[in-house]
Amino acid sequence: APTPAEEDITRGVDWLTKFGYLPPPDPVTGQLQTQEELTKAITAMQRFGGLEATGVLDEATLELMKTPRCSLPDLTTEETRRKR
Amino acid sequence: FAQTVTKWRKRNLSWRVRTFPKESHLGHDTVRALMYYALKVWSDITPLNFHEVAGNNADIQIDFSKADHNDGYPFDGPGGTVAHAFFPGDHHTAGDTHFDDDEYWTFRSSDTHGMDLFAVAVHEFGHAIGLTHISAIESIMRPYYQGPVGDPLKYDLPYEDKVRIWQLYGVRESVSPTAKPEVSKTDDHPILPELPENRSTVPLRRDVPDRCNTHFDAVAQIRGEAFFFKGKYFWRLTRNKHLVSLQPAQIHRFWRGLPLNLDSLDAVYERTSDHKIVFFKGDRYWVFKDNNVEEGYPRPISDFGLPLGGIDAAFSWAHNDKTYFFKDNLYWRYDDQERRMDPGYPLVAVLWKGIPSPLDDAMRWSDGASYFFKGKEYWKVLDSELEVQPGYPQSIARDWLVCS
Repeated sequence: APTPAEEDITRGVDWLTKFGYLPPPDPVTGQLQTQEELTKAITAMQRFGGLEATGVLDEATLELMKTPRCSLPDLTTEETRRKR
Repeated sequence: FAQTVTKWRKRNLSWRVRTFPKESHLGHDTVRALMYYALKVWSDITPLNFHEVAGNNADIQIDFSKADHNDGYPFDGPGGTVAHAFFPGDHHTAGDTHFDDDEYWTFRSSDTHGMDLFAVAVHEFGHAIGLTHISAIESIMRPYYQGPVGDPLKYDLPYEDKVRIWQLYGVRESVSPTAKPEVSKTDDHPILPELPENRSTVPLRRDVPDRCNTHFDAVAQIRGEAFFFKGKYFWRLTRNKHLVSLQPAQIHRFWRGLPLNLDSLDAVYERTSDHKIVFFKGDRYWVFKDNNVEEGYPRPISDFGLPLGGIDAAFSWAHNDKTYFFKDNLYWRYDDQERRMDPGYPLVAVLWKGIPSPLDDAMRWSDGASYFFKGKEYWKVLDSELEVQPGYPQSIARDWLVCS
C-alpha cells in the first residue's frame, strides 16, 4: 500500500483524537501517540466504520474521514482506555 | 469525551427551536415540523412524550449555529461535522441539539449535496435521549451521514435502534397514556407544529373523504389555526387561512391518545383558560395538551353538566370567553375559568339570529368573528353581534378548503 502523506497522517491523527479513538497528546510532556497506538486507533476506526481493518490510513479510510458526520465521539474514554 | 450511559428521569420533555437556519430555503414551520416528526420517531416506541414550548425553559433547545458557538464542539463549515446533541443529565445543556448552519439543509430533496434535516435530527435526538454511536450498518445512530431516510411520516427506526432505546426507557405500552407535564407555565403556551408541505408522496387511502364535497364532523380553531375534521381525518389551515396540505392527516396519528377505532368526532374546541384542546365524541370527552392526551381521559361529558347523548358543537365566544355547547336546537353556556355550567341553561338556540340547527360545529376565528358550520355551508357572526352577517351562508369548500 502507498505510504500516506504526512499531511494525511496529521489530519488522520486529529480526526482519530477528535472522535475518541486516540487519547489527546499528554498536556504536560507533550508526548505524542506511538505508532502502535495509531495503528490500533485506525483499526478500531475502520472496524467501527465498516471498513477492512488494515490499521493503515488507506484511501478508503481517508475517504470515510471526509464523510459528513455527527460531532460526538464514537468511543467513550473508557472504551479508548480499554483498547489501549 | 467521558460519557456513561445516561437517560432522562422524567418522561415528558419539552422542546423548542430557538434559532432557525439563516439562509436555508426551509421555512420555520417546515423546520419545526421536521423536528416534531424526528422526535416522534422516538416517542412512538418509548414512554417518552415530547411537546413543543415557546418559552426559554425547554429541555431540548434546538439551535442552528456556525463555527465556535461556545459549547466545546465548534462546527467546521460545510461538510465535516454537521450536528451534535448533548446527552441527558443534570447539566443545563442536557438534551440541547445543534445543527451547523453552514450546511445546506434540505427536506425531500434530490440534491445530493444537501443534508437531509430529518435524517440528521432523528440521529441527534437519539443522543439527546441517551443513545451513543454504534457501528451497526443499518442503525440511524451510525456516526456518518447516510443520506435521506424517506418520508418523516412513515419512517420506522431500524430494529437495532429500537432495542437500544427500549433498554433505556422500556416499551411504550399503548398510544394513550401520557402523564401530566411536570412543569406548566401559563406564559409557555406550546405551539402545534406544522405538518410538512408537499404530501404528494403519501398515497390516498380509500376512505379519505373529498374535502370539496363533504360536511364536516367538527371544526375548531386551535392555536390560531383552523382544523376541519371528517371521519378519521382532518385538514389544517394556517393563521392566514392557507391549507397546509390538500391531503388530510389521520387524526389518531396526530392527536395521540384518541382511540384507534374512533371513526369520527362530534366537536372540538380549545379552552381559553389553559389552551388545552377538548375533543367530544358521544358521551365522552378527552383533554389534550399539545398533541398528547392528558392522563385520566376519556371522561363523561356530564363533567360539564351536559346531559348524556353527545353534543353537536362547541366553541368559545370571543365576546365573553365563555364556551357554548350546542345539541339539536338547544345550547348551554359554560364557564371554563370556573369550570362550571352557567345557571339557566339549556336555552333554545336563538341567541345568534340566523344560524341553523342542528349545527355541525362552530369556532371563533382570528378575525374576532364566530363561524357556524352546517352541511356544506357556513355562517359568520361578527365579534359581539347577535345576528348573522348579510350574504351568508357561503360555501365551506370554496372559502376554506381551496375548492373551485
